[in-house]
Amino acid sequence: MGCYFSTSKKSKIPGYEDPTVLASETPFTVSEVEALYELYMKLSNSIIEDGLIHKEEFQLALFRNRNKRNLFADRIFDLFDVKRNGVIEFGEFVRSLGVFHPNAPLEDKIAFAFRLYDLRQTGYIEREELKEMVLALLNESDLVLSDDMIESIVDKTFKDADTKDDGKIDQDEWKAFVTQHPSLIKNMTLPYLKDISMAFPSFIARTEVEEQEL
Amino acid sequence: NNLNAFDIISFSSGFDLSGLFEDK
Repeated sequence: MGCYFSTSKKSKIPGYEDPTVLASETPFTVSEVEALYELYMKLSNSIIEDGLIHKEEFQLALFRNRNKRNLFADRIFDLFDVKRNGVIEFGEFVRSLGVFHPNAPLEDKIAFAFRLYDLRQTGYIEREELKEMVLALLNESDLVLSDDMIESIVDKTFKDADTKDDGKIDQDEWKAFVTQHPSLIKNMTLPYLKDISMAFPSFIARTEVEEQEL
Repeated sequence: NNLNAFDIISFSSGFDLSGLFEDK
């Protein structure tokens, strides 16, 4: 029964990739990739039933509201959407979430965060981008800071991080800055991912059956 | 004033991917 489900139905999902391949390229086990598939199917059929995660579905999952826009959620969606075709496919979902796994290499987390903050994808985090991100955060929170305070915080952060003093933060400067301030990448680790199989226990039984049949 | 701009940014709800794992 398990095999029937896995071979005939999953292979019809656009962008479906073999869990053993995905497990070999990420910190996830095959069972965990199978559990992520269950999560993926739930998310990807929440609005448009096509087995692909659209931005609205991503926003609905994050905020319980399909229309809520958020600069950072937009950037994360764009980074997950590696093929840049407007949807997150299963392989993209698993590989991207792999970076957020507690056991993923620190280097990968640092690099992903850099790309997240490099809003205009110039290869650098620029002062204007940093200020734009601070303003975006203030816009969605109750935190009120005067423009002078914002300028002062952005200036100081830039002075500390831009060690080459060329007006932009490159990847090496970012890496050095994060090493000094590890809290900066705490968002890059999702403890949930260590328990993903437990979060979807119905899948474990099915996966065990499939493995026995193999 | 030891506030770091990146620490402030990290408070954004857009960074919290836990919603993906919550039962809807």
